[in-house]
Amino acid sequence: MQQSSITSFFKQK
Amino acid sequence: MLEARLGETQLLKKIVDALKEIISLSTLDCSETGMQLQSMDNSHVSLVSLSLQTGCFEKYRCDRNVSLGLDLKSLSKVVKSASGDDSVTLSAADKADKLLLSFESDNKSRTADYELKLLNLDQDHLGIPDTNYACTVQMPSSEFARICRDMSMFSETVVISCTKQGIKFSANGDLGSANIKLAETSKGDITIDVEEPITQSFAGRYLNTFTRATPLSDRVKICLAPEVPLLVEYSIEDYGYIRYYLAPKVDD
Repeated sequence: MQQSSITSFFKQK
Repeated sequence: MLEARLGETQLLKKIVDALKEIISLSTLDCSETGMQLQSMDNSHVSLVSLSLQTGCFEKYRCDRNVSLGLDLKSLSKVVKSASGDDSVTLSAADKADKLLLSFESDNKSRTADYELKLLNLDQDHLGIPDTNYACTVQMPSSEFARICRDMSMFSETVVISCTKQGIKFSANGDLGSANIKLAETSKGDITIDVEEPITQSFAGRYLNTFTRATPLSDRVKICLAPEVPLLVEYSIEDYGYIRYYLAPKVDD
């Protein structure tokens, strides 16, 4: 399994 | 200017302990409604969000918004030097390059003042969308800490499955496997709300790090939904929270 990044779910404001 | 007084340094110690293992530098944004902090860990796998409304403080004044760039290791050193039952006042000028921390003992016989240099941090702020979570579980925070610790002995990856029957934590590694199931209890210390069942995998070491917040709250709330990060929330008295978001592991 691969760790996903939080930035692929929450976008920069 | 900012002036914020907490009745007990203990609360600040617990907050710093809950943050410093996951982030080293962060900006504390202060406004008239309270203090907010948001940071990702260095690997951008998790996000921590802290909110302290003015009700957390014995006294709170913030005339103009001020952002305090903090080195949490330095802040940790300062709060360690104070006794837990001292009061602490945080103060900063409008365009401050330092944060003042003034500790005062219960009987006011001892005062200690520290100046902490502030950093000019250029941090990204992420927008956290409102999420309708498929599963929401509340349990004693000590129970969650124990499960995370026990799981991490077995594997780097912890699988969390939640159904109406309960929440299950599983880890499978070289040693063997571990499965811990919790069902809802009639006395209400464990509650499980499920709109749809879900199974997701997460990095156990992050879950373990989140449990540094255990002293802040007797309860922890865990929220899961498909294709979104896990939310682990500890409330801070009645007026604040620390929320950890953890990106799931996905199939290669």
